[in-house]
Amino acid sequence: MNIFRLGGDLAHLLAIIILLLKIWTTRSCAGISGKSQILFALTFTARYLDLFTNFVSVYNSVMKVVYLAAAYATLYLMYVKFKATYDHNHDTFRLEFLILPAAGLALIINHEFSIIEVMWTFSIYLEAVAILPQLFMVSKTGEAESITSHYLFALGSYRALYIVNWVYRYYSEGFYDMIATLAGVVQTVLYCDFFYLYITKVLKGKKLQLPA
Amino acid sequence: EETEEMHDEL
Repeated sequence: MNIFRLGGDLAHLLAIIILLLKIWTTRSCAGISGKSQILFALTFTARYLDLFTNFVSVYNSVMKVVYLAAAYATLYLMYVKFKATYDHNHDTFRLEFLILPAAGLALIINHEFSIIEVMWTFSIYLEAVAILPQLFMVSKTGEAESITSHYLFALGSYRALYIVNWVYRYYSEGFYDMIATLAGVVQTVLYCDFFYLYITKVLKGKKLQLPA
Repeated sequence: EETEEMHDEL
């Protein structure tokens, strides 16, 4: 565990907490893509199937449980408790366009052809693109609330920090995982346009509004 | 040929 990996995990945790708090305190999930949240729940579920078979550390197990619980809590808030505030008219991305290619690719390019390993690979590919429905929603409405931007920034920072962690691990331990790294780069690149807007607008106190 | 059980990240 190095500082970049820890920073990435904490950024991820922060993103999840920001989202839950936003929904809970405003009693609304307006502007949030339920489709992206479904994909994240699916990602964690597929990836953490090894929760009981592959013990790494107490830290890892606890974080896995927290991520899973938060993902399903978010879905519950969006689709049950505050369902009336869910902006489904703007959340029109077709999930099968992401799930099917991720599943197909996981069957072809993986470290080992076993159920657990293919599911892990599927989760890595799916996570890389899981934010697309949310970004699509922001581009459709042309704006995002500040709190939603903070959520996206924290979420994007997480994989960016993981990339630094992978570079660090490669040089310090000789460790590398090509699948996770390439997917992580794709994932981070998807956020670049958003990062630019966040830094040039939101941090200067302006609302995130896309150029017309 | 080592693969598997190397998933020590989240």
